[in-house]
Amino acid sequence: MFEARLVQGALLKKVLESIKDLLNEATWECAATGISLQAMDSSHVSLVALNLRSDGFDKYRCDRNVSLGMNLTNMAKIMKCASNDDVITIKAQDDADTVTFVFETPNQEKISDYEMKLMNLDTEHLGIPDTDYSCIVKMPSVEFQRICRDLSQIGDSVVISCTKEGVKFSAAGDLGTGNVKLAQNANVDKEEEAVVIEMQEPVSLTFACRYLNSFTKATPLAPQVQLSMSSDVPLVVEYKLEDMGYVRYYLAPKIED
Amino acid sequence: TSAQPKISSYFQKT
Repeated sequence: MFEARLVQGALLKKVLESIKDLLNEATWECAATGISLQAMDSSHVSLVALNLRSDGFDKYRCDRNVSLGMNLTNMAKIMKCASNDDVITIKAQDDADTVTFVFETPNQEKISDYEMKLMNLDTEHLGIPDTDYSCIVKMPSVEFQRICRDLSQIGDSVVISCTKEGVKFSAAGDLGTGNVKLAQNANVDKEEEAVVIEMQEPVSLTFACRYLNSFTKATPLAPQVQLSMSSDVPLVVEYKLEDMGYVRYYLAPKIED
Repeated sequence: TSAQPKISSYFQKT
């Protein structure tokens, strides 16, 4: 028997919104430690990895590991039936071919349940090595979203250049060029407004706007985003979920032909 | 021009 109850059900809605652009289907791996998911987008260019720790749920029971393969478009249809202040419970029997979502209003006066068919997905799991990154940038997630959106008007790619002083995002296209520079700024009133750079050595890497824009669907999940970069290895874009886990996206830099 | 490598070429299957 698997059962996970989240009073803050809106969080689950946001998690789904953050991955459904990239993934049509995925397997939610449920274990005693929590729920995890790892999947590549259909073109195998980017990877999504997320973790929701069991202690972040208000009630969590997982007698044995279960793999819940889901069509995420269908899951999103069901999640749309939950209000933002609903309590959400996910339930599945061992070896079941369906999953049940229960939505309760905070006053318990309305309880809805939706049963969805599960899929048997042939999932490839990739091992992600621990990496010491040359640059780690922490910045407001809304700012990152804004920059990705703005620069994708200029070109298909964004060059992210990071030094100790700051981080620069650049794009070039038929109409001209655009640059956005952010200075390191840890002395702000609110922690979430800080731009903090941990640099071992400077990097300058090129990434596809299309994927960066998809990653920013996770913006509502966290006030800050963390970009980890090294030459010739995939960028990690991480959104930390308070007391719960993370959503991470991996994207390899473009290579000059 | 630049090429977009696949993520699967960076990480090993487990």
